[in-house]
Order: sequence, then structure tokens, then C-alpha cells
Amino acid sequence: MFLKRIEIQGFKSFADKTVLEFEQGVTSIVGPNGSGKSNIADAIRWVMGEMSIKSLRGASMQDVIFAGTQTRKPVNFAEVSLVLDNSNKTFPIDFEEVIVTRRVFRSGESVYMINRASCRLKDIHELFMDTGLGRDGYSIIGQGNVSQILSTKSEDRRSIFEEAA
Amino acid sequence: MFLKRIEIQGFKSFADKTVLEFEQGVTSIVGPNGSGKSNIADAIRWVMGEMSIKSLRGASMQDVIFAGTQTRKPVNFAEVSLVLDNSNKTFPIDFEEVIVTRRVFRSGESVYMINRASCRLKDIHELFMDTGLGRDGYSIIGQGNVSQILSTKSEDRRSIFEEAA
Amino acid sequence: MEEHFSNQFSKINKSFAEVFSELFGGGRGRLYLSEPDNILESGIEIEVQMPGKGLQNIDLYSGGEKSFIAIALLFAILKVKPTPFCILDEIDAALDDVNVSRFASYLRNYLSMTQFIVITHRRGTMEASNILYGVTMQEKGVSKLLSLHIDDIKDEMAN
Amino acid sequence: MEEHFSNQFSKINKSFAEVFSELFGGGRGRLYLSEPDNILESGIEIEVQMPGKGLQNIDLYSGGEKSFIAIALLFAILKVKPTPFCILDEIDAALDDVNVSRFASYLRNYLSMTQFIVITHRRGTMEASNILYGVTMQEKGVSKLLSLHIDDIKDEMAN
Ligand SMILES: Nc1ncnc2c1ncn2[C@@H]1O[C@H](COP(=O)(O)OP(=O)(O)OP(=O)(O)O)[C@@H](O)[C@H]1O
Ligand SMILES: Nc1ncnc2c1ncn2[C@@H]1O[C@H](COP(=O)(O)OP(=O)(O)OP(=O)(O)O)[C@@H](O)[C@H]1O
Ligand SMILES: [Mg+2]
Ligand SMILES: [Mg+2]
Repeated sequence: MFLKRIEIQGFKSFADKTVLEFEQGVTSIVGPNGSGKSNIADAIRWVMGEMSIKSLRGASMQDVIFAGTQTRKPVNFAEVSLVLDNSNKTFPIDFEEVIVTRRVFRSGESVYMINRASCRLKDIHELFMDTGLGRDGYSIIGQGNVSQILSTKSEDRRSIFEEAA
Repeated sequence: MFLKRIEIQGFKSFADKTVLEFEQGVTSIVGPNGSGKSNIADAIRWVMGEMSIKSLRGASMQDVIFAGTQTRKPVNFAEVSLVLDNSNKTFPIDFEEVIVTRRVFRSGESVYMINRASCRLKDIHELFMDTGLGRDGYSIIGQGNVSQILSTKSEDRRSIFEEAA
Repeated sequence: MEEHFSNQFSKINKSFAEVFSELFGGGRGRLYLSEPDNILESGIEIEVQMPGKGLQNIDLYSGGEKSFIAIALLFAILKVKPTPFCILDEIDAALDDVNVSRFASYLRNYLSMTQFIVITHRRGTMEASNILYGVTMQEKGVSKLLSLHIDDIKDEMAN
Repeated sequence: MEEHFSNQFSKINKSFAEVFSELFGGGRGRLYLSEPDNILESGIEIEVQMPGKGLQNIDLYSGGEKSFIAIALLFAILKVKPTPFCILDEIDAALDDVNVSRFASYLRNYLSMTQFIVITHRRGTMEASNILYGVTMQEKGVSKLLSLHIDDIKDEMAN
């Protein structure tokens, strides 16, 4: 399994629909301070079912929706889709490609989808369970968090080991 | 007033006597990870009377004394002297140059000196009072601490303003 | 449950020892349980000795050394239980230029198991990637994506 | 006491507004008291608007933007009450290359009031200094000082 593509629209600073294609190997994302690089990492964490507002650096769930600028109006919804290659059947479902989608409206209403079929958030959590891609795991290391693995008290270090167990 | 020189001996990784001469302007200190750059900042903080072990990254006051390596024996004491130009009489004492010295032995015994005359720690704290060079002030910004001015709760931000008041 | 955790833990410990001496070119890294009798709740201690230095408390290490030790631990865990992809957001920020290149070339050892997406400002890391995306805000407040080639980097960083 | 603090506070606020728009090339920075009636205990709020962006909560800003806002605040305080010298330990770590040069050249505006000692891995900051010291551990575990010239930097970082 690997990440083929991510489509972001209306999520944080990505007002317009933006698509990042990936291959196996190493992809680097570069750019000036504040340009939107960590927002891409937040988009991936969010579509995988992240429910903690704090770890998305916002104060409310609506903070992920593009809030407008001096020349642009705010938008009504944020949507992110993650397209994963499933040819080695890491996910126990019978598709070559798995598309996970999450959408949230300003009204607070949320939509979750797997391969364009609507589902519950719980289904998305279950999809990623046991792949090591869990939200508490080590598959997303946020900005400034790398040394936290060391500096927390020894009992706080367990979660990364449990995820790997 | 400005910092003319700092002499470090037996403090952390500075086993041998090391002297850094400074001028007005900007001095950069560079070098590989773990080579001893932040130890110089710790030495300055320490000689100015820092008493918090935690802000010196140690577990006990003896942690500042050179602990030895595979080829070198530990030493018995750490000593740092800060030589300040006082020609504009920032310090209300009648010397062109003020030398502040601090020494600690493995036994725990400490020695403080101003211009080679022994004094108390309190005298060193009083010397730096009102110059903005206090330990809680903004004259030493430790590694990784720059964003802390912003991320703490609003009531924690006061100390840097009070120092400047 | 207990047996499974302690099996995995000893595998990660073994892998940490290997990764540590590869990344640092020597020295020793070791993980152990603070309360070995209480496997399911015990805290995890990390003991590290840099090449040529004495054994010391992890807090005495420098900012860059701590980042690098954490990176070694991450790689050790990825070796034992790889994840399909891994997003790293500026984990190289505290490293010096030599350690950035060590980290960047070490990443390439894991490509058969894990896909990496790395956010960075450091040139050594950019040079180790096969795809490069630039994110800019030509229109203030709105992020746009550019597909870059490593040669563009000099210009890109300049504007 | 109250009067003195609120005088200083409004001076720092004015200076923050000036420094902010100089460093960021526009936008607005403002400091205000969370409880204006209780001057001696009130918390201090920071409100910032980047050039061309909307006003937003300080937590939504990026890692580099937050560092840069903190640097602007530090310079604002140094303007109102300079200290004789100031030690900065890798405060440029989260900045991109363009912001590193902005920070490095802004430092030079303060030289008549404050002496700076800056620990850094970033070339832009090194280039703004008049004296350069290298710290290495040729003998493992023992720090040694070298006096460097900016041209040495390429070699120094490489070994
Ligand atoms: N009492 C001591 N005796 C001997 N060595 C010590 C002592 N205390 C700290 N050290 C050494 O100092 C090193 C850390 O130095 P320092 O924090 O100054 O590095 P640095 O140059 O700032 O690196 P970085 O660029 O990673 O921040 C540690 O590796 C540790 O071995
Ligand atoms: N809901 C939103 N609507 C519009 N813009 C937003 C929203 N949420 C965050 N932003 C913008 O995103 C920017 C931060 O982006 P991000 O954290 O991705 O930067 P970055 O590229 O990672 O920068 P750095 O290199 O400093 O880490 C902020 O300046 C903020 O204006
Ligand atoms: Mg970021
Ligand atoms: Mg350091």
C-alpha cells in the first residue's frame, strides 16, 4: 500500500482545489514560512479521522474551513480525499484503490466516505486500525514534536510502543 | 557596557581553559550538534547567578562540572569568569572593567567573586539588577525557547514585560 | 498480551541498538523498562552513549543530539513494524548540516517498506527526494502548489 | 507602580507595531491587556495580522510565523529597554531562508544599543556577524574553540 494522491479543497489555506500526486520513495514539500506546508500534514491527519481540535491547531472544528482573506470570501465547506493504492490488499476490501473522503460544512454537519460511498467516522477509524497508521502512532510526526518522544516522562512514551506492538 | 571576554574552565564539556574574546556588534557561534555551543550560553547564565538546575539542563549542581570522557578524567571544579567593560559606568562601581567569577567544587562548596574579591551570590544578583540582564529577562533566549513567549498563557507572558518595566 | 508487548519491545530495543550505531557511527543505544515486573504499565527508559563520550542522563544532551536520538528511535520502530507511509514535518530543524545528510541518506534505506513525505527547509533533505513540491502564496493567504525540480530550489527560496 | 507599568506597556506596544510591519513588510501587530482594569496582574494578549491575510487567533499561525512574531516582540522590547548584551540560541531554527536574512539584517539596526551573541546553524545569520567562533570536539567529549572566517564555513560544516 502507498499514498497515490491527496485532493484538498477549502481546507485551511487551500481555498482552491489542489491535488498532490505521490509515488513510492521520498517526496519533499518546501516553501516559505506560513505558505501552507503543515496544513497539508493537518489535512492528512484530519481525513484519517482526527477528532482532536487541538492537534489540528484550531479552536473549533470550523477552523479547518478556509476563512477568507482580504480579497477572497470564506468558503462553506472543507473537503479532503486520500487516494491509497491497495493492490497488495493491506486493507481487507476488494478494491485496487481506496479513496477516503471527509467533508465538513460551516453548519457543523460532517460527511465521511470510503470509495465515494457514505460511511461513519467509526468505519474510517476501523479501516486504518492495525496498519500502524493510527492517529496516536508514529506515521505522522508534527512540526516541533520530534524530541517529544524523548522528553516526556517514561510512562508517556508507551503509546508509540503500544502502537508498534 | 559590553561583554569583553568569557573564561570557561571545567564547566560542562569545556575541560580545558577556554577564552572567548568579544567586541561590540554581532558574534556568531557555530559548530556540529553536541559540540558545546549551548554550554557557552549556560556558562553565561550560571556565572550571572542562575540557581535553577533545570534551566541549566542538569539534575544536580555538580552536573555543570566536567564529568570526564573515555580518555579523560573528571575534574574537581568548574569556573567561569565574565569580563565586562564598565567605562560608561552602567555598574555603579568605580572600575573600568568588572570581572564576575563563579566556581563550584564537587564537594558542593561555591565561590563567588567580583573583581577577584570574594562576595556572596546576593551581591552578584544585585550587580545585575536593573540592567535588564536579570535571569528572567530577555537577555538570554535559550534553545527552543523563542516561541514560548507566544505560546504560554497570557498571564505567563507578564514576566518579560515586568523585566522591561 | 504481556508476552506480545515484551516480544515487540525486545525487538525494538535490538533494532534501536543497531540503528543508533549506524546513524551516529558508533556509541550505544538501549531501551529498558523502568518497572520490569509490571510490563503492561511500566514506563520506558532510554539510555544512550555517544561515540567517545561517557554514559549520561538524556537531559544533558544538546538540542540536535536529542532530535537525532528521537529520529534513531523512530527508524528503529519503523524497522520492526513499518507503516505504509510516514509524514515528517521539519524533523531536521535542529540538526547541523552533516547530520542532515546522514538523516537524508539513512531515509533511503527504508524505501522498500515505507513511503516518506517530508516537509523541510534544509537542502540536504531536499536532495534526497525523488519528487519535490513547492507551496507558495502568490495570492496572499491562498496556498498554491508548484512542481519543482531540485535545481529550482535556489530560485524558489529566494523569492 | 501601576502607572509605570502601563507607561512601559504602551511604549512596547507602539514599538511592537513598528517592528512588526518592518520585519514582515506590512501587516499589523498589537499588544493589549486581557483585563485592563487590573493592570498589575492582567495577562497580555498578542493580536497579529500578516500582510494580506485576515486577523486570526495566534495558534493558527505556522511554526515559522510564530518564531518570527516572537522575534518581533523581542526586538520591540529591546528598542524600549535595551540590555547591554543579548544571547540568542538558535532562534532562527524554524525560519525559511528569506526570513533568516530579514532577521539577520534587522539585527544590525540594534548594534548601537546592544551587543549580540548568536548561536546558529544558518548561513544567513553567520554572514551578518563580525566575529565568528567555531566550537568542535576534535577530542571526543571535549569542546575546543576555533576562530573562523566566514569563508571557512563551507569547510567547517563539512567535517
Ligand atoms: N558536566 C559535563 N561534563 C562533560 N560533558 C558534558 C557535561 N554536561 C554536558 N556535557 C556535554 O555537552 C554536550 C551538549 O552540548 P551543547 O548542548 O552545548 O551542544 P550544542 O553545541 O548546543 O549542540 P546543538 O547544535 O545540537 O544544539 C552533551 O553531548 C554532553 O555530552
Ligand atoms: N481556516 C483557515 N483559513 C485560511 N487560512 C488558514 C486557515 N487555517 C490556517 N490558515 C493559514 O495557514 C497558515 C499556516 O500554514 P502552515 O502552518 O501550513 O505553514 P507552513 O508552510 O508549515 O510554515 P512553516 O515553515 O513556518 O512551518 C497561517 O498563516 C494561516 O493564515
Ligand atoms: Mg510548518
Ligand atoms: Mg545547542
